[in-house]
Amino acid sequence: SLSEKLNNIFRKLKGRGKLNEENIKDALKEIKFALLEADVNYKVVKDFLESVREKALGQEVMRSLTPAQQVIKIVHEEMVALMGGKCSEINLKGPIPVPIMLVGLQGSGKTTTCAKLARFLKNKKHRKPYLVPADIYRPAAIDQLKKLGDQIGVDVYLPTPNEDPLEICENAMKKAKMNGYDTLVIDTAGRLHINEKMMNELEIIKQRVRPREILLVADAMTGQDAVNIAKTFNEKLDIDGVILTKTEGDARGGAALSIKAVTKKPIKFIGVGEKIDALELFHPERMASRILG
Amino acid sequence: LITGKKIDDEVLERLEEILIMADVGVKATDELIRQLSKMVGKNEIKDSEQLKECLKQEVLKFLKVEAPPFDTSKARPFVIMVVGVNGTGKTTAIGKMAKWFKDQGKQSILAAADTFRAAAIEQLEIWGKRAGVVDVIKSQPGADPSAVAFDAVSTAKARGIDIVIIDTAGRLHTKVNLMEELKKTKRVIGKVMPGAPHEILLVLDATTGQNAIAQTKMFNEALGVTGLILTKLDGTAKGGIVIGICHEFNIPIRFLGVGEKITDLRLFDAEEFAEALF
Ligand SMILES: Nc1nc2c(ncn2[C@@H]2O[C@H](COP(=O)(O)OP(=O)(O)OP(=O)(O)O)[C@@H](O)[C@H]2O)c(=O)[nH]1
Ligand SMILES: Nc1nc2c(ncn2[C@@H]2O[C@H](COP(=O)(O)OP(=O)(O)OP(=O)(O)O)[C@@H](O)[C@H]2O)c(=O)[nH]1
Ligand SMILES: [Mg+2]
Ligand SMILES: [Mg+2]
Repeated sequence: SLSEKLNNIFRKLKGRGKLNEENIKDALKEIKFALLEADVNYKVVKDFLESVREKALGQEVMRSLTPAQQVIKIVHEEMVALMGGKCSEINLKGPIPVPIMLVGLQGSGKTTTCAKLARFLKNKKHRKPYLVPADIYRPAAIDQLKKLGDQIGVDVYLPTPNEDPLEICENAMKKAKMNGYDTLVIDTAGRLHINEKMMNELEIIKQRVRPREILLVADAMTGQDAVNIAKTFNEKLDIDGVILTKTEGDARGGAALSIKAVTKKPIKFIGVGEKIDALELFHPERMASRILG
Repeated sequence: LITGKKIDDEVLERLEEILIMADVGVKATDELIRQLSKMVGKNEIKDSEQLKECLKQEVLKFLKVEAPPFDTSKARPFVIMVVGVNGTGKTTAIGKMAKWFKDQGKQSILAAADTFRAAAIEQLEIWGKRAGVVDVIKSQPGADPSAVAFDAVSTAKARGIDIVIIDTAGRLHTKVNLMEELKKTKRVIGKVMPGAPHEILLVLDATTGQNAIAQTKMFNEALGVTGLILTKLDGTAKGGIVIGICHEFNIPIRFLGVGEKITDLRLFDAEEFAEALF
């Protein structure tokens, strides 16, 4: 583990005294490997190590800690600070129906998360959500959202065969107003951040529907590419937050740090399973400990 | 990024960055850089052009796997089981493969053995139609996946169908009961037809990081994976994780997924893949 490796490095430190350039250098190397193995982006690791080095240099090793513990404490604190110190709430302010739109790469978990979010809004926030299946491309995508909606007793807008994604959103909005739904949860098709036509589709929906929240749904096991994905979605849509899925596996989840570092937007929820109740609020300290291994 | 420079620590560090950012991973990158440093030390590499070529050759060594070729005429029906974690592209890959075989004049039956996820059966049926398969064998949502696999292989045997492809539910490799379910499906298939499944393909998403190693390890230990499919290479991810994986587990890459259309399936070409890394 990282703490064992750091303990070995600092075992050679004679007595106590200050953390200096020399003893920090090896520690930073170990931290670098730990973060890269956890899938934190290479460039994000470089920046992160620099901020740790600055914090650690010249610090008096506290009486109660070994130098290794001191460094781990700094690393952990820096990471928690980076991940967004406190829990970020979902924004439901403004005139109803409040639209929430989920976006992201293919297979990241958007459709399932839409249903999980609708269930959360219904049971925990006592809202009346309306699910909107705006994915007309993937085979049986609308069917998938409809079946999930049925499982949790949340109504799902049913598109007609010729509606395009924008029309689906606008018509669902009209229907929601007429029938007193207070929240729209919009499922969009998975798409590549480099597909201009598909990214434009989202920009147009954003302009016309004005979602209160645009949430990027990202897979916790994503590797170095997480920064490219997050950066592009954020630049095109100015996302409001992130939902990290499939976190209950053994992926270290370094993508969380990369995404946060490059977008500065909060991770709001995590998916913790395939079942429709498997959605939790994001806790920065837990994620930080996991990434550090 | 590194052309025109003489080989020094800075160049090797640049190389490390390229490999790590391609998801090659710390361990495999370390091994590759060590090999190259040795060659530089012995003066076998004079400039960065040579360095690039040597790196490509080292990567190719990692990617080349001694494995039997993918030959669906070895048995009839030739049974393929497709597995992997959630959302990697299994169902889509099955549609693409069925079309691939159809174009070769082979008839396929698909087994909708993902009886868990909402509309998984409907999704496979649409792909089956698009690929022109003979039939999609299915049951009810919530039914025993092994029963569906059993029916599909029995049907294929009875009707002299060339190929059976079995779609399974996505599952995290850490979920013991779900991995046991897969083992049971494999056993049941073997009961209907000894020697089957003839191919167990693990589908990996090219955007996945180091967790792909753990995925491969666990699926391999549970089932014996005979081939990999690497999907979503049409994005910006390089899929470098397969370099370490092929090297460590000796499992060949059978196909690449390069898009969402039924024709977006390619046979794996190691040279092309190594070139595209830089
Ligand atoms: N283990 C686990 N699986 C999840 C989680 N969230 C979603 N999934 C699974 O991931 C797979 C993909 O989920 P979808 O909801 O279809 O993903 P999507 O982003 O809508 O996919 P596209 O629409 O094709 O882009 C399914 O098998 C889901 O059950 C999670 O938190 N944990
Ligand atoms: N861009 C791109 N998308 C792909 C590729 N292969 C599959 N997809 C997309 O990835 C998403 C998930 O594909 P599925 O076939 O449902 O994945 P799966 O592994 O069967 O998912 P589960 O059964 O839920 O575990 C869909 O939106 C597919 O269109 C590929 O090679 N490139
Ligand atoms: Mg979807
Ligand atoms: Mg599937």
